[in-house]
Amino acid sequence: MGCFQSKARRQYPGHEDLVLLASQTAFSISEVEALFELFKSISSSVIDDGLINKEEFQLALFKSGKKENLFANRIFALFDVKQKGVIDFGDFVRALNVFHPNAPHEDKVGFSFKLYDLDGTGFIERKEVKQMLIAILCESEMRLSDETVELILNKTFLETDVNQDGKIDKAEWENFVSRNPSLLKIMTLPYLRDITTTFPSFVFNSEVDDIAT
Amino acid sequence: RPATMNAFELISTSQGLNLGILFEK
Repeated sequence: MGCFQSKARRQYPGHEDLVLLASQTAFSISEVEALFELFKSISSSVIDDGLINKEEFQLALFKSGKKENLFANRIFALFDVKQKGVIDFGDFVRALNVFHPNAPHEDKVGFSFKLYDLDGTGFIERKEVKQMLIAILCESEMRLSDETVELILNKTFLETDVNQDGKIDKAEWENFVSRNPSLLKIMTLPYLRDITTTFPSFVFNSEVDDIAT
Repeated sequence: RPATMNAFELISTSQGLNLGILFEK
């Protein structure tokens, strides 16, 4: 007993969609198809409607859909560029493109800035960093006194907030990550280089005759 | 030791930011 709408939406992307997505990203058509295999498994884990909702996203990250996580919510919001409350396949491919090892460095810097600019004001404010710090402490079950949290914040802002106006702007962030490149490690997924090998089943549904990666 | 770390170093260790897990079967 299925609903018509969910059946209609669960189609494979057509050749034109694949060509378009491949042209907009660092992925080949075959790689976009391999990503669809991943998308399909995530988007059908709770409701098989061809879209990833927040619960499905959390389920894929934590193996539990009930676990609320500030950072997973931020990533979800940045993938969901049109703010529809769900991630469609185009959103998924274009967002993962930023995580490709060959993606431009400035795209990774920009995405990480938006990730930490929780309220989207164009600045990473001290209250936002504090909120994230408290979230990571809860997540890791690490207990720190308020005094220690303030010390970490002081040190962080001393290192990043060059003009000492209490907030980190884009230029300060660029400067900071260029001195601390390890902070951008989360912005690169080496798996994306090898996506057709990870999801070889894409060949059974392929729209292209000549599979080239 | 955490007091000597930068907040962003700590934040970047969050499981919620580890998208690599999506590719691990």
